Amino acid sequence: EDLQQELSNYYAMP
Amino acid sequence: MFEARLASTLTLKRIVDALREILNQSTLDCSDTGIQMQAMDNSHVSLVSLCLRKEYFEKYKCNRNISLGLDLKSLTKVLKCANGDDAVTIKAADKADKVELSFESAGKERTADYELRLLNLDQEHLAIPETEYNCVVHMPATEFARICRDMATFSESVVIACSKEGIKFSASGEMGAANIKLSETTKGEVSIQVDEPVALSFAGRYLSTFTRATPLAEKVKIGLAPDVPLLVEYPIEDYGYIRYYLAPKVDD
Repeated sequence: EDLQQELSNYYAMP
Repeated sequence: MFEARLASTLTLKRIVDALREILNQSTLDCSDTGIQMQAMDNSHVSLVSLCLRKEYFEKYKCNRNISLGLDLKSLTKVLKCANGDDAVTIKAADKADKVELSFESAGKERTADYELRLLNLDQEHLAIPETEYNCVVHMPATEFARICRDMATFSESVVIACSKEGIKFSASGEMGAANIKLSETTKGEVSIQVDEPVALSFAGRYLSTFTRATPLAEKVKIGLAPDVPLLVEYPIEDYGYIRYYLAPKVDD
């Protein structure tokens, strides 16, 4: 997707 | 039993408008403190988070936590049946499979009730930590919407660079390039707090989608930090907010 990072790479549940 | 009444349907229409471009369906989590919702778009690069504290409502009752899975297209259709100045009451029984929306005209001479079937949705929740943003900018929401619209003319990619001198939005494409810079104003329409300068690249079409929330708030807050998703926050009076998060583009 548009060379976008996915949010889960930042905010994944611990 | 859950029951919440708003004096004006217009704000509910505006909230749903701010969500429905990103989400088709979502779950409202209702508790005795208010309503929360968090959901990602299908591509998992942006997230919208809604908070409405119970004080926002004219009347609010929630004896037991309840999750209402809603189809936002259907909800929009129901809201179209109401006038903006109608009062709206949202009701759901415990373990209900439907939610009831009742609209009452300003003069109370007309009432209309609608039922919406609830959905059982699997929601993927993310843990968003309290983030210290290196740059925090407040600006008129209409100005942000205008900038996003103007950037979209030039490129799909928008660079947001913030320093003590101001916040700069840049886009360049086949047609040419656009640069818009805002400096802090003495009257306070634009305020810029910077600990460290930050420059990140984002997909413009998501930014434009976020500006669907413009009618909800006079000002928008933008938070930037290196390697962290962008925060775009629209306050809902003093009682809540819609926050959008957008992952930055990958450096290629």
